[in-house]
Amino acid sequence: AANQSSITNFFQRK
Amino acid sequence: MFEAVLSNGSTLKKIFEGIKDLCTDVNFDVSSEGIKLQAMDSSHVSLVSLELHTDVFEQFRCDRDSMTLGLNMKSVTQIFKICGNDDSVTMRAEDEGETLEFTFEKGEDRVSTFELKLMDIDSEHLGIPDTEYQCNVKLPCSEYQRICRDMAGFGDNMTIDCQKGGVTFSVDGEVGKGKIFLKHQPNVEEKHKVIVTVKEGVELDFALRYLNNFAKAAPLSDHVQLGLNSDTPLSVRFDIEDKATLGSLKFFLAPKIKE
Repeated sequence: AANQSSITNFFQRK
Repeated sequence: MFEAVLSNGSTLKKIFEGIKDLCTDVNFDVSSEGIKLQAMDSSHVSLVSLELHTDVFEQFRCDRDSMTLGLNMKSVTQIFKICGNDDSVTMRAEDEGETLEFTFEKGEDRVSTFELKLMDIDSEHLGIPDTEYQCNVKLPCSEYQRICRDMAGFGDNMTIDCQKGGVTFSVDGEVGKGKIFLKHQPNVEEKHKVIVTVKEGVELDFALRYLNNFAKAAPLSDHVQLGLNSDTPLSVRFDIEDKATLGSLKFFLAPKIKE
């Protein structure tokens, strides 16, 4: 099984 | 005042078609350097990043340091139905205006104008780092589109395994598993070229629903470029008319994390 990660985990909020 | 003329209106039409199913509302950030757009899908799994440099326009004027034009994607794609494939497009907005005016022209014979009401959109900006990818794959857009479409029939996720010599796309679903291998093919005619550049092999899983959504931007260019790094988002890049100098439409997709 695999979980979907969020893009905000990788790119910092400005 | 902001005013931009694009002789090839279908380019904008293709851009909007490429992002309309991912984002409902987007901000056009206009400056003297051109137009930028950044938006996440509603689930915050993927990110769209558009850059249109002034070189893509025949005329470009932005009197202010920056202007933010909030657009509803459904309305914009509706408006672009007016735009014929050979039409030029002029976009115009006053400094404090509440509308963005689109004019579609084919010669002087037929001129259509539509004023779109602008929206106030709260949007978060994410900092996208300049990334050097361990693996880069350049493949024909038609091939990318076909692989994503075919694989979606068998499962929800697709594994992209990039190694020296080629790239393997595979799916493991209820009915069975399958894979498609594309060989590094630099010496064939341009439209069939597949370029696989690998510093270190990378294997990652992604949701096909998003990969298929990105494929809607395929009419923008002949080739699409994938960038992969371990445990980081996939980059799917379409250069406008295959020329990076004009700008690009990029999608970033967060990988699936294996348990």
